[in-house]
Amino acid sequence: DVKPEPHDEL
Amino acid sequence: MNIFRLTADMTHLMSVIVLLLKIHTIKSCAGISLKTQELYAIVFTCRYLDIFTDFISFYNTIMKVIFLWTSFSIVWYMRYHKIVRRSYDKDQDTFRHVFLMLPCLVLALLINERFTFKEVMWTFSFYLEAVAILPQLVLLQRTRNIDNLTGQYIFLLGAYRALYILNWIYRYVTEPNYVHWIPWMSGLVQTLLYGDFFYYYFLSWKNNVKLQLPA
Repeated sequence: DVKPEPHDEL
Repeated sequence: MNIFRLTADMTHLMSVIVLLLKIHTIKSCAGISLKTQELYAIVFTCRYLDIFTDFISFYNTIMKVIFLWTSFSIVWYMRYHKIVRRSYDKDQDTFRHVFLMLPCLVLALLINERFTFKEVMWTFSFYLEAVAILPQLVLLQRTRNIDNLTGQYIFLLGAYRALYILNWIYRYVTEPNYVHWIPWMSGLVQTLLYGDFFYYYFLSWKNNVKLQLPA
């Protein structure tokens, strides 16, 4: 399964 | 990264610096709600669980460390520093913040983007941050004299989220299928909660009078 993209905001 | 988000993060950083300056230089936390500070420490802890697993950029990691370190330092100062703690008004700062945390946790378990521990904690941190300012606003209503640093701190803390909304609009417009309803709705509620504070803060600035919230 594709790894969801991490949250890039603080 | 866009100018709205960078300005927002710098505004957020400024709010923390203003508060730390107040506490560290005049050794006073008068008018500051420990409950709100504790909620913010929880918000950052739950939101930055990925600090060691997902490297986004140096900026992202450094800012996470700064927010975690400063939020826990402020709580430590207000709880344990022998001089600062004397100016903490615990009789007025009585908001039961556990009543804020439980509904946010339940909501995060029900409404989230992915049902994983880190994602639910991340979602919980957004719902909690939206209401974290409430104990501070209640304390402001009760304490009549709001000193300038406290007023500036709250103004900056509210302004950072308003700037994030501009960032989210900008990203929605410029990035294909960038949609994150959870931060958007939480951020909107958070900013609206500052509404009347912004109004009275603007009046005090325009009329050049001391900031007073109506009882």
